[in-house]
Amino acid sequence: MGCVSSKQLKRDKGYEDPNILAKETTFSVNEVEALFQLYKKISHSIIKDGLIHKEEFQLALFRNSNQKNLFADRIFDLFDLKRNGVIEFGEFVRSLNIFHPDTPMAEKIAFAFRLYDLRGTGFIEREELKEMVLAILNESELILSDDAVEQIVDQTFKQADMNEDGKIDFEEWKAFASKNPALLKNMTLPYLKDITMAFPSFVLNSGASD
Amino acid sequence: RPESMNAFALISRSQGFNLGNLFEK
Repeated sequence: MGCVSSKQLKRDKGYEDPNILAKETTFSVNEVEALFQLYKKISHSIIKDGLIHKEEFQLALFRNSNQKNLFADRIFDLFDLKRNGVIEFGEFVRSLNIFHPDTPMAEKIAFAFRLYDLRGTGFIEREELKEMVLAILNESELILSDDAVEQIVDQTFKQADMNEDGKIDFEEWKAFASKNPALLKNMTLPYLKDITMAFPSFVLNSGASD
Repeated sequence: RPESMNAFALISRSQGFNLGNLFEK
């Protein structure tokens, strides 16, 4: 008693076969199993049901389960591929795969577009961009006048909205992001290259080979 | 200077995007 075998852990809700996940992603089987260590930690932090709830995601990101953040909300919603309010293990791995250093830039550009298309209209609209600028100002406790915010949004639209129709479509975003790769820096997590180093215990115990 | 700021560069700095925090022990 008191010792939970890896077989029992694997029956957690939302668990998915690492072999399948490794086939679909850049991760090896060992790396998927190391990611399971991280997943397990986050998904048992508040509600111990083996699924990542929004409060648990916020706790892992901010060390505070009540910290509201527009962008964390967006990331959570996009990771929640089944749209059932929780992130399952397979969703966690497939979504983090986009942030892998070896994942093609095109996938990162597409993910960032969905992230910024707050209302899912297929465009990044002026109002959405303004809402996001206001959110980051609020988060960083920076105070700018409404005029200054309008100027930032206008300037950005001047650069990105090539056909000047007042919204940024996917092709425009692709061109803009390709010209400004620094905008996608947050779409790559160097940690994912060394995930088995960060969580080595499972690799030693799992016996999985690639 | 607001006119030289890029909105996407600003918002990409949000802590909400800092998924590296998930890996901090």
